[in-house]
Amino acid sequence: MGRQCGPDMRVAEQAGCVVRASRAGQTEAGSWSCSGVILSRSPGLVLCHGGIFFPFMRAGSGVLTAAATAFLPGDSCSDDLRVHVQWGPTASSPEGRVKWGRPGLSTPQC
Amino acid sequence: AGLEPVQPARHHGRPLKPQHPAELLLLLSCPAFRAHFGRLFGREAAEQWRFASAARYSEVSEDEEEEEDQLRALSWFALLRVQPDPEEEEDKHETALAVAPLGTVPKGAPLLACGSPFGAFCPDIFLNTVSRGVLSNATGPLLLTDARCLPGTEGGGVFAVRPPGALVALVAAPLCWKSGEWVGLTVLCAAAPLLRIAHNALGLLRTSAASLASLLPPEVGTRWGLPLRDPGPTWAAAAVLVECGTIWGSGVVVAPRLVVTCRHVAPREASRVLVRPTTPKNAKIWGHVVFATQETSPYDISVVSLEEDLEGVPMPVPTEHFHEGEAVSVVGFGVFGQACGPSVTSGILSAVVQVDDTPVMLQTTCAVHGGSSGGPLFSCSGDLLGIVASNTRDNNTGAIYPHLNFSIPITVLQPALQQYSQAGDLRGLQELDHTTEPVRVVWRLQRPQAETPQSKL
Repeated sequence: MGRQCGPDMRVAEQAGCVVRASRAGQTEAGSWSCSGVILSRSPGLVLCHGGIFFPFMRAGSGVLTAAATAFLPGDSCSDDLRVHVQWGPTASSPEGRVKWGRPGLSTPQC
Repeated sequence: AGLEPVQPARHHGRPLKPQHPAELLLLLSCPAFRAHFGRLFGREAAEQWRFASAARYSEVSEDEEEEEDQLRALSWFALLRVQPDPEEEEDKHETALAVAPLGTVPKGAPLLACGSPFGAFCPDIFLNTVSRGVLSNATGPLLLTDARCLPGTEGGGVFAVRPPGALVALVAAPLCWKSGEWVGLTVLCAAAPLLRIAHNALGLLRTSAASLASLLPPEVGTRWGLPLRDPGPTWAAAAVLVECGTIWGSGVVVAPRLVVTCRHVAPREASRVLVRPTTPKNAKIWGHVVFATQETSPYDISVVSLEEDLEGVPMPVPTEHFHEGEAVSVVGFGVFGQACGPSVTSGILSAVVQVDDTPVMLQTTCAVHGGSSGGPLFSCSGDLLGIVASNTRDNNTGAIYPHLNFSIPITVLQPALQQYSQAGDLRGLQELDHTTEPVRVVWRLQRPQAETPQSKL
């Protein structure tokens, strides 16, 4: 079965990732996770949903509702926050390289 | 629950990258998004709306306080710095990410959502699952799409097809219910304002973070030389809001002074009706009902004659043919009514029900909500296919199915509308009150009676 890959699909898959927030020493079962967008790879910058960080807020979630608040620094969350990001194979890694536009065909590297 | 990957994680059959540690730089939120969210979903409407969120792994919270927290959190996003991986090669094939400036993607434009249902719960299966839809509505930086998104996709990117791959928004609330009805729309926060806030905020943080501001993706258009404002499908402007007393619904302009809507929106002949076109903004024109079918007619139709021309509204071209499976769109004021302009939802023409080889009912997979009745059903080229009459309710459970809905084919109405529009002759419209029994049976969603066997005597 071929893959329909327009440029939007390629960019989307390349930029997509999952983000996991947990407490130091906690197992995966106790973590929160969501999706994200890789804005830059090196250095790595990711934009994701903020909801997974609220259980870690030092001052509780009440600070969120102040109408004009547009941002809070990262240290608004407690020190035991651990964040991990995971993404799929990138186009450059052999596993990730699939020739777009000619599904079903590949060009093995010589 | 309970799935445990026992082999190295694989993504669609290819190994995932290992998890990279990251640092939380910023929590950010767009005040304008929150204001629009409060206006659309807050105050007196609040008790009607429910939003799904990515709960912790397997726990589902029920208590109200956490639900309030969830609502607060819904409009917040996070900027992370990912620690470099010395083994990661520089990716020469990567396409530079660009961001669509706010307002450049028009309603009805195709969108691609990319997220991971259930977050990191099962990434080898669900990482970067894509879903297609259209931009259904927009009010400031708060956008809605009918692309299906599931819990865990919060924060996932939503990309434009034109310009290809431009980041338009991030998922804020994947699923929402209104009064127990699944709405089938996903709430998005536009990316451009969020990244501007991130850019400004980074400048205020520690110097080591400030330099990251230059890495944020640029807004497309200036550099790519593309037109910044794509007007989008002109035909959508033929949809109008119709108010008759306390009842409101949708309608479609079929002639400069003629609007068609549903009888249950404007039920009584001669009653006054207020019509609000989409453009110009805040315009409103009075009219009155010149014809409404009887309650007994299966065709739930009302025709309104306006007191003045509707300037600048494109007249839709009525189709003469229907093609099951073709891409279609519904434009209507369902869900939000006057709170924001009409919503566009997309789908396909799933069935054309015929009696004696004549189409008498159309079904689509578009999301149709209360308030969309009377609105237009368009083909992808903008031809008018029909008038939306209803979605589906399961009378046993009371559940509503927005994606199974019924429209009256325009071919049923067109000759009569023309007769009235050109000569003021209502006789064609009055024929709608005298349909055959098989047509009634179809619209009562009954099974057609089997042929009564003729007596051989």
